[in-house]
Amino acid sequence: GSKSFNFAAYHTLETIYQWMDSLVADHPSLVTKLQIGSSYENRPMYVLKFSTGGDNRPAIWIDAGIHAREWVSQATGVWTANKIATDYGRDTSLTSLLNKMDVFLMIVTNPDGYVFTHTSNRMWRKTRSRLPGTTCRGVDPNRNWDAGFGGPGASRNPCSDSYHGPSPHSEVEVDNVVNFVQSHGNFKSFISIHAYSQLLMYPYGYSCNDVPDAPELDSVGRSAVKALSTLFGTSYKVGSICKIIYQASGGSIDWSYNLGIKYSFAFELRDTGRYGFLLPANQIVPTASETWLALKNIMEYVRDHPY
Amino acid sequence: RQLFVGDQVLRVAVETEEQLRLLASLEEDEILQLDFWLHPVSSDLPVDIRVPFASLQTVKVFLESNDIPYTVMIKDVQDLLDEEEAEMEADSVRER
Repeated sequence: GSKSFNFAAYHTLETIYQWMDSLVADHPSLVTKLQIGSSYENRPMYVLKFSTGGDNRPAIWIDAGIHAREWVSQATGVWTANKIATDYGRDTSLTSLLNKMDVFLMIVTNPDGYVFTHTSNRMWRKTRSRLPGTTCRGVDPNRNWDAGFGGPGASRNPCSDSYHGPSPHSEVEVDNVVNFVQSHGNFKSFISIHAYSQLLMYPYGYSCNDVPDAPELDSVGRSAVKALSTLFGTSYKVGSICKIIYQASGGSIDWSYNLGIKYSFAFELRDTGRYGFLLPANQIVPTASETWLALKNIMEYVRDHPY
Repeated sequence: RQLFVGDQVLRVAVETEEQLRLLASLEEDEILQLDFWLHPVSSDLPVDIRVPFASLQTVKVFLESNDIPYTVMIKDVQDLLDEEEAEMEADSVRER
């Protein structure tokens, strides 16, 4: 059952998917599991929907694990799903949020890549799609969105870890999310969870120009990381992708922002400075717990600032 | 399964634009098979590079000869992966 799950451990895709079923079974009036499509290797892609009812309410999108090897991201997704389910009805603020809005959480956005990190190459980052004319496999799914596609900060080399792919949304994993978000039509926030290097970013990545909402997004981001740091003092940098890491085209939150989802953010989670992607499992719960404070802060802001 | 025996992760503290340029040239060298966990883009952030064992000496000599400071962040990637896998196995047995 969902209650006996060890959140302080990394798990296989199969275990995570089984756990999602147990979470739904334990919270049937709040959580449902939706399949939004299948991956290149035909694995189901699931989104957990947290909803207290209503018809197509304004919603918040959260995805984790688009880069396969960033394991603390998927693990944080699991912990966060459990937190939302168990705190509903106990935490006044979260309860009021879920009484107004829905939350959609995708824990493993790149299932093929995640399985590959467990079975063949722990350092794998991309999807597992095949392309004619090359033996190299996979596309960086965070360079594959239709937002400055093929521009600076993405590689045209299929063997590169930041290969943008043959065309925008060529990766079925990206296309599935795009279709779901577009057909829903009422997302007010889009949050992607990556790891590592402790950053909270907003658009753009493909351009170093400020987005029209940059001052507000900056202020929301700073408030969120202030909340995050209250738990363990972890420090984050806040800014646009281009200005605080590097110019990177074809990213998910640039796409969502251009679609009209104003509150678009990307997290790079905790880095102890010693392990990089290989963050020990005993760091999962501390990382997820502090991240939750930032996520909640952003979600509350979105709830209180309808547009 | 791909192994990473002897691979190290180096954390490079970039201080100048010239050092950034030199690291970017390393990134373009496909023969070295370097895996940049953090890319050379700004002197505000460290640059983390997973260096395969076969390229380790070349990369360290390159950094030292160009006075680019670095530390070894992970001494042997495979050791960490072995620990991670053992821990996962122990957890799954405990859960069963």
